[in-house]
Amino acid sequence: NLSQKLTTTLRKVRGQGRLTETNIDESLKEVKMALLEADVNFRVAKAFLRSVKSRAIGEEVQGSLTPGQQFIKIVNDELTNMMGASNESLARSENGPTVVMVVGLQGAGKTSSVGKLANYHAQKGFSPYLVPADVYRPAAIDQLRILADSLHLPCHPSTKDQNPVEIALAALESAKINNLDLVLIDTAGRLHIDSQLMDELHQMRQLVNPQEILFVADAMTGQDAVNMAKSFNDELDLTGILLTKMDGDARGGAALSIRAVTQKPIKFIAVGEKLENLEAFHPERIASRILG
Amino acid sequence: LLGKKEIDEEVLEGLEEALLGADIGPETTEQILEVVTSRVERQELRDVNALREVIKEEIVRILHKEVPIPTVVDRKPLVLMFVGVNGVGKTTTIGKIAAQYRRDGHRVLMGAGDTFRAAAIEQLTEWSCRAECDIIAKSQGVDPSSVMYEAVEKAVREEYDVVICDTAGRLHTKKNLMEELRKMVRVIRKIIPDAPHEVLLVLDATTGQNAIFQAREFREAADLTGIVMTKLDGTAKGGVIIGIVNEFDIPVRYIGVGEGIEDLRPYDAKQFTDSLFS
Ligand SMILES: Nc1nc2c(ncn2[C@@H]2O[C@H](COP(=O)(O)OP(=O)(O)OP(=O)(O)O)[C@@H](O)[C@H]2O)c(=O)[nH]1
Ligand SMILES: Nc1nc2c(ncn2[C@@H]2O[C@H](COP(=O)(O)OP(=O)(O)OP(=O)(O)O)[C@@H](O)[C@H]2O)c(=O)[nH]1
Ligand SMILES: [Mg+2]
Ligand SMILES: [Mg+2]
Repeated sequence: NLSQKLTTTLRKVRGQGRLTETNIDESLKEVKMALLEADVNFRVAKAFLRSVKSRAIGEEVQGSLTPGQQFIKIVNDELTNMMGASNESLARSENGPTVVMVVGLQGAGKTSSVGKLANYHAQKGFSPYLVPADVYRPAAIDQLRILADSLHLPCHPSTKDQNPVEIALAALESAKINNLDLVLIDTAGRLHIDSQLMDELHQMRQLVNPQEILFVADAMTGQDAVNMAKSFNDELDLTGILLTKMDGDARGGAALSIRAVTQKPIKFIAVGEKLENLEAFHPERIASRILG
Repeated sequence: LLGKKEIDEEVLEGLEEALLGADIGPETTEQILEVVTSRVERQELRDVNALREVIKEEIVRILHKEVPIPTVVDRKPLVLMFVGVNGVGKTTTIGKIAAQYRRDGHRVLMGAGDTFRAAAIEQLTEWSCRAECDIIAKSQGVDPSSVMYEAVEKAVREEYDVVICDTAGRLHTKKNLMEELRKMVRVIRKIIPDAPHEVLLVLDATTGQNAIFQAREFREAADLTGIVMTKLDGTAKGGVIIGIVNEFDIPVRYIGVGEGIEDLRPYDAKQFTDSLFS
């Protein structure tokens, strides 16, 4: 793994007293390789390595740590810092229900995440209202309804012939009338380059005024993570990220890419197919996973 | 590559970034660049365009496979099985492929083998309506192998041309789910010894290097005969396929280029490679 490689690479630095540009050059290459294998976007990796380099150069080789351990500590700290703080609380509405729009690309895990968010917050004392606003995908409305039923939580009676923006508005009204304080809107998967569908989300946001717009991203996403996340963020001003399928062996470099390009907090991670498989995000855990 | 004509450090770096950005992965990128830079050093390549062409040729050489697709004529019924991790596009791809066989005048039967996920059976049933074909659909929670069995058995008995089996998405790291997949294959084999004739791994073009692990595990569990790469209508290039085809020697059959029933294309190595650089 990386720390073993770095320990070997930096063994010769022990007698040199200080980390210098020359003696960490090989190590930076090892870290670059690790990041690229982990699917961190190559530009994000480059920027990250620059900041590691500037932090590392000139550092005295401390007595208790080997140069390898010291260097990896710098890399780990820097990566953990970049991932942002642990923060799984939703922004709350000042009056009326808190509204959350769940958006992202096809197959990322939005519908299942809405179920998981409903479960998570019901356990925290919220009264969630699940809103199926995907009128395109076959059986998408059924899918969310089945999840809501299994949680014994109310689901908005959307139908395929309705308009997603109208569904969202109607659901918000319904939630107010029924004293439900958390409206979770499941939207259709879409490409960030589909201007018509991106515009639909933009409209929904304007009319429904959500407190949270969560971008759901698959942990195994590769280099394209920066393009998708940047477009969604530019268009909607996301409030948070939810990473799915973290129960697999994807290293999750997309997390760093998305964080770097949006500067938005990663709020939750999904770790399985069951409704209870939602956890708060821990930056240090994902940092060490990315480094491998 | 910034209108440069001569090959220098900057040009090679630009090429490396183009390859990495396409999800080709650091190891495969390094291999491709080694092949190319040695030719540069031997003065065989003098300008950027020639360099790019050599890279493309190298990629096409890896990707182009002359493995014929088993046809309905050779086997009847032709048994296809779709596998892959969660959310990649298996069910949608089955809808598209069923429609294609229907357009060619074949009798198609679908097997709703995802008996786990909420509304998976309803979703495939909708696709069977769109493709105008029949379907074996039971209920959520039923053993998926029994659906496979029933579908293949009916296909033989009622002389369908093609039977297409859907399976639940599963992460390749879950041993029990991969074992469930092995069981499905064994059950199908009981009825038709050389079936399934095609086991297609569906990969999402937005997936990074993890696709290699997916290919490795699914190949081990279900003996893959082909790959379908979906979502190439997005901005992801799907370059990870190069390392996969190189290592496992599995042909890519189709690509998915959208969510509609017609959004399926046969794989073309040259077209795919050109779009890696576009
Ligand atoms: N193993 C695992 N599977 C997950 C996780 N999250 C979602 N899934 C699965 O991923 C697949 C896709 O999930 P969906 O919720 O349908 O994805 P979606 O984003 O709503 O898809 P579209 O609406 O088509 O864009 C399903 O099989 C889910 O069960 C996770 O954290 N771990
Ligand atoms: N843009 C685009 N979307 C696609 C393509 N293929 C599938 N999709 C979409 O991807 C999402 C997931 O597709 P599914 O067919 O449900 O994927 P799956 O592999 O069966 O998912 P699970 O059964 O939950 O594992 C849906 O929203 C599809 O419409 C494609 O080629 N392009
Ligand atoms: Mg959905
Ligand atoms: Mg499916």
